[in-house]
Amino acid sequence: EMILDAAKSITIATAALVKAACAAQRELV
Amino acid sequence: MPVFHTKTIESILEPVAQQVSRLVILHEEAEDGNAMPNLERPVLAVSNAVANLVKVGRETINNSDDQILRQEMPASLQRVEKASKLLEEASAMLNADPYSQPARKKLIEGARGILQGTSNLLLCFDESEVRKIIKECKKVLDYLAVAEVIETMEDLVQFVKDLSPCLTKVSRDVDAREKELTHMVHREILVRCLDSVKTLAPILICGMKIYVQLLAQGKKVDEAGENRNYLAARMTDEINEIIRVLQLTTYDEDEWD
Repeated sequence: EMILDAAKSITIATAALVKAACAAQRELV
Repeated sequence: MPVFHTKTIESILEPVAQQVSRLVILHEEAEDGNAMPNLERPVLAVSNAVANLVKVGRETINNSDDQILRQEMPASLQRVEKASKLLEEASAMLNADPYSQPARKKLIEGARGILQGTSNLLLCFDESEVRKIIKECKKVLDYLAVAEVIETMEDLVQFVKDLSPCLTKVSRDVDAREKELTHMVHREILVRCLDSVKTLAPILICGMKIYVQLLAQGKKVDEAGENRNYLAARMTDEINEIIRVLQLTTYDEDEWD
């Protein structure tokens, strides 16, 4: 189903965004 | 203990749920006070993905004849869109001030909103898929309800012709659904019920045939009728149990005892 693929794309993009935010914090802490 | 009730939903949500939890923990432990990197590109990727989901979601709504889905899915799409806007605002605020605390709160709120909105959307879609299976199960129940009025071989042949494709579809759909579930107890109940239905179906047809033949020969049919009704009732119970379990989405502690 296309809606499942679309949902998957969102969560992958959001996970990448949050990971970038977390990683930067950890590097600096 | 499974958090998500289907493997598909789990595979879609679990990775982002873990990342969001990390961000929340960093924030709550005040370890996110350092400068945030430029998040414009990843936020843009989320915005594009959200725009695509909204498009696909609207198409799904317009093409569906499921009134509950048509009623409930738009709210999930709005939730995701709103969350995406929060992420865009957070990114803009962090560009202006990489130490901004309100921007961090917006970032968390946005990420949580994406997770919650996507989760709601997937549940809404999943429930709609379950309703399709239940609709097929109810067709079988309708056929079983008329088993006791079949009195001729011609009607019995028609009965079998009508029931068989429905049973095949239910069997295929429930089998696929069972493999999708993360909850082991629910899976086991579905397997057990489906096996019973598959076993009972030919016995019921045989029982109905005996009843019809005895009736045609002018012999006593009391016992044959009782046997047929018992088998139809057993199958009805098994199908009703399948319907009940298909609708379960939450973890029930008691079932593990």
